[in-house]
Amino acid sequence: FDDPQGLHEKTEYLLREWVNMYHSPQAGRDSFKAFNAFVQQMHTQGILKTDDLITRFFRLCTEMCVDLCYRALGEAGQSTTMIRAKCFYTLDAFVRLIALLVKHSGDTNTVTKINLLNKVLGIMAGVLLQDHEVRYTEFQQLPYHRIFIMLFIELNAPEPILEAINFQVLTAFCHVFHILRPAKAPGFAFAWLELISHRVFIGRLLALTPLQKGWGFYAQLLVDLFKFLGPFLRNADMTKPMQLQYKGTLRVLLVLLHDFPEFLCEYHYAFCDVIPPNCIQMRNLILSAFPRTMRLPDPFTVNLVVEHLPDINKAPRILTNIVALIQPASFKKDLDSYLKTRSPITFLSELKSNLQANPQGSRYDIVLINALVLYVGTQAIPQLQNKGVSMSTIAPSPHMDIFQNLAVNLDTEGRYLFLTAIANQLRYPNSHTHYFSCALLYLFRQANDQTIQEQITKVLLERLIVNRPHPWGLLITFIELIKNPTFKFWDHEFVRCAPEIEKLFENVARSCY
Amino acid sequence: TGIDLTTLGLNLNSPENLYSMFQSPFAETACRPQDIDYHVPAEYLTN
Amino acid sequence: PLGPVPLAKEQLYQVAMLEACLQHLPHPSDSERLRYFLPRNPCPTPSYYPTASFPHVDAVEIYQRCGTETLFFIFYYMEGTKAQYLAAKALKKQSWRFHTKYMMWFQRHEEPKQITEEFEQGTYIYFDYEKWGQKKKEGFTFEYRYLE
Repeated sequence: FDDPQGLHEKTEYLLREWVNMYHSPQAGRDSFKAFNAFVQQMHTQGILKTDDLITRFFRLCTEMCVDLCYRALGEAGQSTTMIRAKCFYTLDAFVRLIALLVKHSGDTNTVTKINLLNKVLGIMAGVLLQDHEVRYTEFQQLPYHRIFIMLFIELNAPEPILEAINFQVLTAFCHVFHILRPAKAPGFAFAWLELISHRVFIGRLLALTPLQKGWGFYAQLLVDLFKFLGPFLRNADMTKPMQLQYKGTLRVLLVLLHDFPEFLCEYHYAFCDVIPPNCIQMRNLILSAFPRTMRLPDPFTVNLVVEHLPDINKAPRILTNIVALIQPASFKKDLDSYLKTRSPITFLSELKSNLQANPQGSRYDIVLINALVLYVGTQAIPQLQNKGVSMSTIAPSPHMDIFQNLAVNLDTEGRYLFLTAIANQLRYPNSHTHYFSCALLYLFRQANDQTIQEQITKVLLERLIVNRPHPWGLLITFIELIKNPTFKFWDHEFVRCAPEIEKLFENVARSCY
Repeated sequence: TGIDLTTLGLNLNSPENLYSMFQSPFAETACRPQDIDYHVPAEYLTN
Repeated sequence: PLGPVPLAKEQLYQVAMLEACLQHLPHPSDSERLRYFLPRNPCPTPSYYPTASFPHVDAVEIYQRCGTETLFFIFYYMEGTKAQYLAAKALKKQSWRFHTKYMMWFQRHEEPKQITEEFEQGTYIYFDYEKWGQKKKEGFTFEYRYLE
């Protein structure tokens, strides 16, 4: 509904008052003196009377700040430094007001504080999305970026009041950043990536918040980013802005790989689910992560016996609930039944069509294929504990029946997605890496069709020829494939299908042993 | 073959964590020490 | 073997928006507090200038080896940074004390003539920011409400 008569003028007056008070030397430490005086003015002006008025006040203030920025940005001949100084003069003051209101509202009642913060962030998001829609390519991210980051920094200052509500503050910001994810506000995508990769943001969510309670939030934001990039990476037609965004994403992932490898380890499955299958290097980067406590044996060690590695029987943590991803329930029921009793016998013949029930563009349900592969593998591993996982123990079994069926019956595209799902499990030494490495090599050896062997080789090779890093499990699998005579790798025609391919194999082989 | 990730301006061999000096996903270099806000007593902020 | 997937209308819209905002990329300084005296755009310096920060830049020992003026220079021009904080620590180690009321630094030069709970009177040295040097003052009253 329309704002009450006079509220706009009143708000404008108050905002100007506050900006002046904020910048005056008498503002006091953290502007507290100014704040006390200003709250009185808000009272006398009746702004704090109802929740609705407070909401309107913040929305109007936000809009006024934004308009001021658009005017400044529109001024010709101004240096960007001057423009920013002019914008930040008001924006920073407004942020300080919000921070002080959040800190001091409701006295010791943290719920009041967080409710106010959520309200304000919600208003910001609303104003931004409307502006984004209305102005279209004229949209400017500067005011919003500045408000969000300065408010985040203000509310994460090391103060007792703030420490008490820090996790809720982080939750509120992650929530609003999810709402403003690049797919929803592409005009804000660069600022968004700046926000979620700011050192204070990463520090709070991934390092300082106890019990890794912030990890799930951060993973969600990365999934948002990958989903946005997905369609563009999928076609590898990178326009300049997309290249910039992609490179920025690689930088952030490199920071995560270096500082929080366990985070990438635990959420790799969810990330691979939304990273396009042909986005090799970025996915390699994630799959290369390994726990910092782990010492990785050199994959090129001669006579490396993987089965004897201490970690090889430990299951990695996978935080995604893959069972929930296996739909429909009837399919899951049949799958479990087949794994247990190899019935219904129609299961295998219907498998392919079950995997194609995806209406979203691609003919295969990639999420289902990924979930199926990992689920079957994780069902198989416990049953092999006594005998130990190896090429000779993983079959015969209903699990490998399923894998062999997929290798034989899927078409090239489907088989590529299936083999990709397996290769995504070739990571650091753990029971999944070991099982799927054996499974892949078993499929290669058992294949009576060279097309399958060639495609297995391609899936591995495409991951090896890109720049580093390369996952440990990928390296040991490929080394085993080309070294172990039982695979007769070098006898295959496709190794010599073209001089440059032959040369490529020889180069890779030479680097392997 | 993708990008040589060692050319993205991050010191991947650093024994320190990278995120505390991370400047921007679009910047080629890390933050300089003086770029980073540090919480000092308010009295110090005399400018 | 997957083949390209044609971009949907939504993605074409996203590309258009992304193209537009390429014209006003965020600047790293947008994510930091404003400091008028510290330009964020590194000014070009001769190639032989050291660019990487030297080791132990975060240790107060480095600052303790700096001269007094240098420490005050860092304190005055690099406010809000770790360098300022460490310079202040080094100054305190040289028995300088920061007095909030006068926004100045004092160094007691000799035993005070008069000591009470509230203040002490004696000869002090204070740092004159205008002349970038130290000044001695007789009979100066030093109030205890200083920032330790």
